[in-house]
Amino acid sequence: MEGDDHLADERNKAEFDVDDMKIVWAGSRHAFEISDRISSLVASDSFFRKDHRGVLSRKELFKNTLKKAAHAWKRINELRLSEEDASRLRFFMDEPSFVDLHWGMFVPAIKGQGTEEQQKKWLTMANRMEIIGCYAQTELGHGSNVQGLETTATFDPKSDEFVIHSPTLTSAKWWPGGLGKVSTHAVVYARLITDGEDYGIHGFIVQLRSLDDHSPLPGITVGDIGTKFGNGAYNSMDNGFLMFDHVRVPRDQMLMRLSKVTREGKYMPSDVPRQLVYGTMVFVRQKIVAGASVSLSRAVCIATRYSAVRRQFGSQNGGRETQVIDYKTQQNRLFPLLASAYAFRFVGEWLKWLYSDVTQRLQANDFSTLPEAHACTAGLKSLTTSATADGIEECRKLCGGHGYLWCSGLPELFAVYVPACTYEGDNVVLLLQVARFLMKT
Amino acid sequence: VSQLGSGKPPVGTTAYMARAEHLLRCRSGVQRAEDWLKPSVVMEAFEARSIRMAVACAKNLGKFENPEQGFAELSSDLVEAAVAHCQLIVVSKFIEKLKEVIPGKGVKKQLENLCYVYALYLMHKHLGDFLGMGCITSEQASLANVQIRSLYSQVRPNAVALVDAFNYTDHYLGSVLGRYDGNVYPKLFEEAWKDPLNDSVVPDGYHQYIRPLLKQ
Repeated sequence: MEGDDHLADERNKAEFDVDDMKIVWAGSRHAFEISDRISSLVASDSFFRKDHRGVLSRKELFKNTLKKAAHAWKRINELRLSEEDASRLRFFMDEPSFVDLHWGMFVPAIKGQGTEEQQKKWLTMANRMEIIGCYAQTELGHGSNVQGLETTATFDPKSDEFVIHSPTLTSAKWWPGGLGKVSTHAVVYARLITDGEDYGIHGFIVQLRSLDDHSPLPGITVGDIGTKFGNGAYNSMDNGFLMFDHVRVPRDQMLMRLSKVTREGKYMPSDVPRQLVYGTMVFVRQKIVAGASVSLSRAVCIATRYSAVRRQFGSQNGGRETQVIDYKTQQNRLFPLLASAYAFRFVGEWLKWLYSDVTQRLQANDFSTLPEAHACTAGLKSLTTSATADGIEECRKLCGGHGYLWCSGLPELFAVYVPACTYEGDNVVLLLQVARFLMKT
Repeated sequence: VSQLGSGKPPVGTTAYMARAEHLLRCRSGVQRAEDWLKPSVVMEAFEARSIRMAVACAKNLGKFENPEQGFAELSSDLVEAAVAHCQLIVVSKFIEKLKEVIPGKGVKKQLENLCYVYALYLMHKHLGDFLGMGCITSEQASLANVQIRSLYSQVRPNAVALVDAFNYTDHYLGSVLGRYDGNVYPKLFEEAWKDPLNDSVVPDGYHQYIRPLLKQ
């Protein structure tokens, strides 16, 4: 089988300029140039090899990920990469790890919910990775139901501290990436109680491990929640559990941009509108939709190329068999997915614009478009992640039996992708939010 | 939906609901398969389907004394209405993208093909909604299928180049089947040899388990 010839022939058939299409896909020439440069950098560095992930044990896989993350940080500093370049490098490393949560959730949470003083203190350390943080919201008994969280943060005016406590087994923090073995700190969400009143869920910066020997601090029980779906895949990540036994943190470690507690224990909402929190959700969901187009496009890329290489049936008089991509049944399954990858890419681009529009309006105290933006991002997150998870599995089937091999790339892609259908809210629940908004409209 | 008569115009992605009166009554004007390549025709069909499903839900909700109970009871219908609205958003954003100036030989044409593949495939997949809500007729649905087949033929010669445009390195793609050079089968063999089970010709456990079984 001369695979080389097949794809060269295929490329000669193209009726458009591929290089120009690359710019459209990337979003701009600038974005393309960064991606092209950084992806080549990662591909040519043997530290970032990933072809053996499927045969590593959980412990080896995890340690290998630590090694890669450390090497990536070294290269980022050696090459003096910008924040944008560094983020692309982590993206092309293509290995879920604690750094995703550190940069993707911990740092943004402090940026969004911390006061200027808090940002100065914590971001300085976080940006240098002198501390490593994660985002501890979800609990064992309460997934995306934030209102149901049970962890408490009770203010003690005598010592000017909050007492963070897990009152039940179901209140154990469960799932946060990076929490289990690596994070030294976490943004922890807990019910704020002061002066005998419960003011609902608020964020707190809590140190989990010693910065000297990495052992958990007194009152902290922390560990990994166990092996997850798929070989390799998300098992490179130390998703963790965490319980607090009356852990004390200074009052100024409550994230106080949106509301604060005074030295006397008085709860004070700030002038900054709470709707800003919903703005953050729009941001996160926009990222998820963009991620859907990436994952689906990877699966479609594999299935399309292999459909052009693979030949089945159709030979007459000893001639070559037919390329499976020429069968209408194959096209009817593959091409709508190819089209969906592009569709999700463009709707993701539009969501990026929507987020900046919403942010500008919020800064001008205009909340009029927020409910609609919130509903539509919820719906698009649901729609695109469900379609992508189904699409990757369809691509596996489009590759016949070989799609089931780990080295096809599809099993791991699927295993890494499917959690998207349940994070940031279960997809069906999110659609019901959209429906509620539609009914109100 | 409950605010449509209030005079307060819907915003953003629900702006089409301001044309409720038209969208609740209109019928698609498609007469030939090529008519399905008109953005306004596709948009109208998706908008009509979405608003009709939403209004149908709202009407049914109105039959319940307690709205929350009605919401719980009708949740499956509501999810379908939400999906219709979200699919409309994706289709509309793809069509909007095509209104931009897109440089490059043949690039726009390929994107147009993909846009209509996406929209018409969704229509085909959710045909029950479109027919049940009276947005299109079964003849128009057949014409949409004819058009999809024609679009597939146009996408076919460009398919590999369309995925090359993602510009993924072999490292990032991490797939023997999806290798850029298409040299799949020799590489599958190479990968197989690398597996720890192939470290020895006779497997660990032969003397302990297989031999006694064979020699019993």
